[in-house]
Amino acid sequence: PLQSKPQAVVTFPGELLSPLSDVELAESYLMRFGYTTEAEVRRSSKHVSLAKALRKMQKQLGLKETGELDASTLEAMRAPRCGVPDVGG
Amino acid sequence: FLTFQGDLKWDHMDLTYRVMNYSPDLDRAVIDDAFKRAFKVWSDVTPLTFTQIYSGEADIMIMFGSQEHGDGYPFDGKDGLLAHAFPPGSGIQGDAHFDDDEFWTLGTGLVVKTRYGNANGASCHFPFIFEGRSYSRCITEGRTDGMLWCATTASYDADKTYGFCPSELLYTNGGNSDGSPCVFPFIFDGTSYDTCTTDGRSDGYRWCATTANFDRDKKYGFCPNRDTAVIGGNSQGDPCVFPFTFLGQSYSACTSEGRQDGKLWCATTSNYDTDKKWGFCPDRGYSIFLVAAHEFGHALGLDHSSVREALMYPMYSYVQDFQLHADDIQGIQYLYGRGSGPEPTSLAPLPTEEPLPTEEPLPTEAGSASTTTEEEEEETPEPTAEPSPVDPSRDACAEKNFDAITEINGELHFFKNGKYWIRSPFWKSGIQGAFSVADTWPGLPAAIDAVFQDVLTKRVFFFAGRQFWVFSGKSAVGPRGIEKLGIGKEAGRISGALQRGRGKVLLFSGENYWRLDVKVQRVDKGYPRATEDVFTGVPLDARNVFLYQDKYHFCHGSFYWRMTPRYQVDRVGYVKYDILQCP
Repeated sequence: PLQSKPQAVVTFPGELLSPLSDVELAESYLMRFGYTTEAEVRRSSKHVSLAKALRKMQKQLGLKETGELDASTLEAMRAPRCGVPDVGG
Repeated sequence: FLTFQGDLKWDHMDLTYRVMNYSPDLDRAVIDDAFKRAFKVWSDVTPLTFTQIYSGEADIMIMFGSQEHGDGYPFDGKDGLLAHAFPPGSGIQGDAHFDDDEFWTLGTGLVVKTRYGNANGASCHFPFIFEGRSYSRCITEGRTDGMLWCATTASYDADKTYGFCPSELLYTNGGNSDGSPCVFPFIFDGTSYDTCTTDGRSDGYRWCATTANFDRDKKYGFCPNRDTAVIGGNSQGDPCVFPFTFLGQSYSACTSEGRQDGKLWCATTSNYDTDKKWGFCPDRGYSIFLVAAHEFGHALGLDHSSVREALMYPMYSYVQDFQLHADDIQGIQYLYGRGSGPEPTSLAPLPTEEPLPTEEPLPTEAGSASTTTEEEEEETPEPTAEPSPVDPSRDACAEKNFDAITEINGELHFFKNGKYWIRSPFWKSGIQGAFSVADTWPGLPAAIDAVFQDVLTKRVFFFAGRQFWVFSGKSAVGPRGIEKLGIGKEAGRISGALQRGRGKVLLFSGENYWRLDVKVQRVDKGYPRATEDVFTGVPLDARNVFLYQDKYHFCHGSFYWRMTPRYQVDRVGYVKYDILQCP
């Protein structure tokens, strides 16, 4: 339902002025949980390495394997979770 | 399941653990109990034993911390990372850390354990009635000493049972004062304080002096969180101040004004416009039991599983009737073998959890268990017209929850394990039953997930797992697979239905819903859709969803959220007391 007056949007102190973009979120997530490494990203083109890492993550987490940053993959990346990496030591 | 490289595991079975510090979100006893139950999840299926020690080095050291907390793997504020743990070994190996920027509960919201009073430490009962008014938080009303208290039953007026709520005026945690309460004002670093403070600390924990002068006496304790303590923001742990002023408006409750994410927040001073002090209001939080059980799996040598329903799956999801998944059992028994206790598949219910429902085997996707087709009508013998109570002693008010709730012919029906009760507005005498589902609708399994009556044809649809039946009176068509309705594999079970008129019914599963065209028995294009996109503010994984008296009801645990046709939640209450109207 529409509110009677336009909603004011406030940036609260302590909150990020501009949240991470989807790609930034994906890159940090994939590196943090072991699906890719900085060296891999540097070695091949970002798009290729991201797609490969995404596919790996989607397989590991039982998501649809698209290699794309689709909605359900982004949702999974934003879900509360355990900090232990999914791949590697 | 996966184990860590090299099958890291403990070389002894009698493990020890120690809780180094406690989150202020929960009473210490609640945290201890949750950790104890979390270890029992694993000891039930292996020869492992876990003993809590209170000093020295334990195998598994447990601590709460936020951001960088000393191991080089910083947490990230509220939500996101919840906890982590290290594989078996000495030192930090085997330890488990929990992010104290999270709001720790038992998964269904604030847990306020009381002390003193006459309720033996029971938790607050919200809402409760005091002098005819309803309260959903701790109050000082009725007292002159400003101590926060609550009733531990629905009505203090009737029962007179109460306890005192966590408050720094009542006690402190940890420190070096044996739980003594704060003394206000107190002097610290030459400054006078009349509230708890984080000054002087880098870990963000609120503390106070337990004498009038910390500089002189060095006596202190950590402040427990009050029930209205905020999470995150820039004043974590401070209580909301009501009313507060925001953009010139006065607010006497949490609000999502000013935010796009809809999260509820409050100010922790009386004027946000001038002081800019704020934090998020308590939500359902994260179950310390479930997260601990997962982290302890790591501490025993299990890595993340890719089985979504497994405890060792990396994402958090709240499960009310927790049961260790076969994948987890196989993993831990691969490392430590079986225990001498009962077979893993028949776990005894945990002391504070509800009895586990028996799981009906679901048919394979290749087709439903029966060969009936849409045209076939299954003839069932006509039972007597009136349902006959099966077991009048089965009191609906004794049930903690129901498999399905729906309105049939204007009367609310409550289904549970092959029985059902009727609460009719027509009978003053309250609840009728228990009746036998099999007598009234023969051929149905004992455990069903959802029921709805088609308003136009009066036919009643039943759902169990991925199967559904359509009853006209006593004769049924089915079971058939719900894929015949056009519902994909992502729906494991239907949790409820909302009749929308014009032959349309919304079917809910998980966090999504489909719109069924009842006439053609097919869901419309463009579905599923996310429940939260339309039904904002209701629990996303409701156990029961039903329409009653033209309002949408979403049940979760013992609560229900009622939503108006304008999609506004206008009431949250107890299924038992408000809908069933149990005494």
